[in-house]
Amino acid sequence: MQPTIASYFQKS
Amino acid sequence: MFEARLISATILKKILDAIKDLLNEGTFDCSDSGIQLQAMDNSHVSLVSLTLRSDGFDKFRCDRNISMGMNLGSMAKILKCANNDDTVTIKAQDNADTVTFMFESPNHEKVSDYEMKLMNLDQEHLGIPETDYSCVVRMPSMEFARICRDLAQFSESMLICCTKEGVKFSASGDVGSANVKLAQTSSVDKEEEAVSIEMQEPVTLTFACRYLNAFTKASPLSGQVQLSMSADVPLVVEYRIQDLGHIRYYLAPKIED
Repeated sequence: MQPTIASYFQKS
Repeated sequence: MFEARLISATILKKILDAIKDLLNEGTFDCSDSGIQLQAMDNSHVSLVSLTLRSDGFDKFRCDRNISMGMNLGSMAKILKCANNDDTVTIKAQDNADTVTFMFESPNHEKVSDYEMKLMNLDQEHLGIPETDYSCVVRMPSMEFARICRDLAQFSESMLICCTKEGVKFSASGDVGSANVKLAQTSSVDKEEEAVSIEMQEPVTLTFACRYLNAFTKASPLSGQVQLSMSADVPLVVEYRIQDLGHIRYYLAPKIED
């Protein structure tokens, strides 16, 4: 499965 | 008023080549410290982060912070019009809806300018935490590009396994399997040819070849590439741009279904 990068870094 | 000048258009062409396969558009955030761009690729799997320091430019002026949303395909068309040894100046007025690229030949006898419309882009900034990575590998950028290209023939994804003995890249699929092992170099004539590994803990992670291959488009910017890895966090692939800044790509590891 390929997670998105946004699932690792929070929106700032 | 924003104005930034680079002695050679080549560097800007190489920077654009390094991002335009992943991004259709991007916002260049300009301040007196320099130019930054952060954007996710269209599928939101990877993140591109570009930093160009103001002191790396031949001339840099930024009176007020401005964000310039650009279509990178259009920017590529414009940069094609520059010769490699042309000086390039990027100019915009405060609150402008256009940006101008000016190219000057080395003898100043030919001057061309190209105006491009800016775009309003929904920019979603991600906060990237400071991380101490378990493994940091530095290796020749062309070698990394070669490995990514070769292994992509075997599988959609590639395993990167880093121990203190070395780093191993593996892929397996219908054709068979491929393994490339690189040991830390003991001595090299040129620093650019070195492979070095700083390891706190061994790491094994799986990544999509497609994205790694897209990142290697930055190889002309730097002789070396740095891979930073820790378990269960995104890989960082960094290319330093000499005297100017860096480009970093973040890629989420694949997880077993």
